[in-house]
Amino acid sequence: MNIFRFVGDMSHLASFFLLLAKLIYTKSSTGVSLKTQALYLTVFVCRYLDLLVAFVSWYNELMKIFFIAASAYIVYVVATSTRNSNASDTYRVEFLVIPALVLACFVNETHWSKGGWSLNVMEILWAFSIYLEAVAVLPQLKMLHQLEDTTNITMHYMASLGIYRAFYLLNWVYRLYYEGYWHPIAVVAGIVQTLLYADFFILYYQSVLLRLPS
Amino acid sequence: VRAALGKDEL
Repeated sequence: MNIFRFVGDMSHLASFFLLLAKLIYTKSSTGVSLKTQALYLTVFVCRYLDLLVAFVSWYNELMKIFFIAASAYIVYVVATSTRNSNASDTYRVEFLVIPALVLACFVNETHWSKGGWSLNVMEILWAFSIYLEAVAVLPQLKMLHQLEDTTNITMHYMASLGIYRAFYLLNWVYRLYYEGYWHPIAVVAGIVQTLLYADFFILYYQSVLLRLPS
Repeated sequence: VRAALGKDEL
């Protein structure tokens, strides 16, 4: 575990606490895209199926369980929020899910010559989760651009997700150099995912960091 | 099983 990976993970963890704080303390899910949160839940469930068959470390196990549980809770809260104005949550997610699934069927890390079919299905689902995570923020980004009164905490949530992605890129550079670690599917999808946040960070800079006190 | 299908990241 290098420092870049750890900072990335902590930023990812912080994003959950920021979103949970927003939902619990403001008692409102306004500005939170249910579609993005449902996509993240799908991502974590598909990727962490290996919880059932492999043990890496307690750190990994606990983080995976937390990510699944927290995103499931967030989806539940946002979906059942009576004051949720989801009129602007209009992204057509089938345009994200179906291409990600098709791509995962063709570009994945399966080794059909070894391992059972279930492990290879898990590999396809792992690739699917990587592709889906790369684009899962798009419904949330669309909402941010449409809503005027975006609360700062939602913006900080997005910023911590963007920082998480950026540090994972640094982590991959470090691991490639020092460990020869190379998962091109994750790296290419990670670059795409980080680039999507570049658009957000311009918005963040203009609307949060440059916002004049009123 | 090869550790997490060779994947140790989140």
